[in-house]
Amino acid sequence: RGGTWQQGECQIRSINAREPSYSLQAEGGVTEFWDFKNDEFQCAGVSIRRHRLQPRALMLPLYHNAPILVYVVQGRGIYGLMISGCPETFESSQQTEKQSKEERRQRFRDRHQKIEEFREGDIVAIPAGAAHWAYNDGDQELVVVVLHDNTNNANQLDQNPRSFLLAGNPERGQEQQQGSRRGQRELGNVFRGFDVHMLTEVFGVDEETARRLQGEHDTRGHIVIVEHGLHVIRPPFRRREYGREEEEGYYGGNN
Amino acid sequence: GLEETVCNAKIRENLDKPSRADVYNPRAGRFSTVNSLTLPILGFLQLSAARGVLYRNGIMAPHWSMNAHSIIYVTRGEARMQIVNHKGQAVFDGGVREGQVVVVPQNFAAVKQAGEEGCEWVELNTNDNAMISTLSGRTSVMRGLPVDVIATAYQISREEAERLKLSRRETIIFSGSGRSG
Repeated sequence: RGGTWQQGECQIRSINAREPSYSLQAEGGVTEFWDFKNDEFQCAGVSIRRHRLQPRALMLPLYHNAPILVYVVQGRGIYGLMISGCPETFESSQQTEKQSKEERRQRFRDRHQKIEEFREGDIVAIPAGAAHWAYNDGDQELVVVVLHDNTNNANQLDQNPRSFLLAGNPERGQEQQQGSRRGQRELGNVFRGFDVHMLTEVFGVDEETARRLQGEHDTRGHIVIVEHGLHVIRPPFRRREYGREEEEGYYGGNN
Repeated sequence: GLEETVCNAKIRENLDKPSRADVYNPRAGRFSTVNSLTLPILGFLQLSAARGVLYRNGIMAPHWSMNAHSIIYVTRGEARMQIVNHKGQAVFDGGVREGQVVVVPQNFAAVKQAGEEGCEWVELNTNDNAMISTLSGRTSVMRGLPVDVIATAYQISREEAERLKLSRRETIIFSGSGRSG
């Protein structure tokens, strides 16, 4: 751990209880930031932010330069952590021979990496550089507080917290809140920095889809509303009723 | 463990043998790595290395390093390379050729496509087990995302999302047409 106290960062004369000093508004919620340049945060080598997601709001995929620890203050939701190379173990079942070609065409079978749920009181640990997303599937606002451990050994960049967005257009959200056009082209997701032709080549898609990846005209920000709710493959969560676990149904074919 | 002392530790490994490749695509090239698992002394040094060879127009998948900076030295040929920071800005977009060095900071997204002559490079990483995460391909982040998340995130149909997710079946070394060069 890179101790900032060794560089004289911890010569603190007073400590204050602090409120967030900056926020980033988006379609489906808001992220509030505590100023990481305050002495206490610099000394501890950390930064703090708070996300508020409305019901049916999706935090778009992103990764950070440092490991993060999330505490769920209120609400519930689901999240996915994508580690490149890990298997896609959540998958739709195989087609049966009885299904017609038409049925097969209509019913797309997806497979993806593991999805987990989180709820009030949970701590979630996410390694540096690991891409993740979150979705509020509850009926109340989802509030999470996030610690970024910027001086952790896993971060070899400087102590500034950095978020690399894989979708969306965060600056647009900020503009809406601040009513300023300054910096309109300064922030974007990582695909924005790649050439459109390069994206068509590496993803094997047309130019229109490649431009969608870049999200240049996306005005929703980094948290978006999923109009009809998010449909993903996930196991049913067991419910407890009066201390008794509901039985899960099992069925299968003969060998 | 006398055999494990620093006095007689193994400190050499040849990365250039094609038969040693960790990733190989007959149409696009190969990629070999050496880390503390294959050369234990690298655990002390906290360093690792990789060797990449791209054939004509071959593409190294867009990716970021999760835990290391990468210092790339081009040993032969040339490639077009793009490096993107956390603001979505291309901090490098240009050609690299034999004898040049490029630093790719941790977490910065990078892609390279070889030119007509192909491209070979060695990359030295500041972690003894450097790990990359790819944006496209069979083992990429995009593959790990549910189709509904992709469709919502990029405002595209489920069919387009499916195509985006599945169209590239290679892992990190892709064949390319050269149109983007």
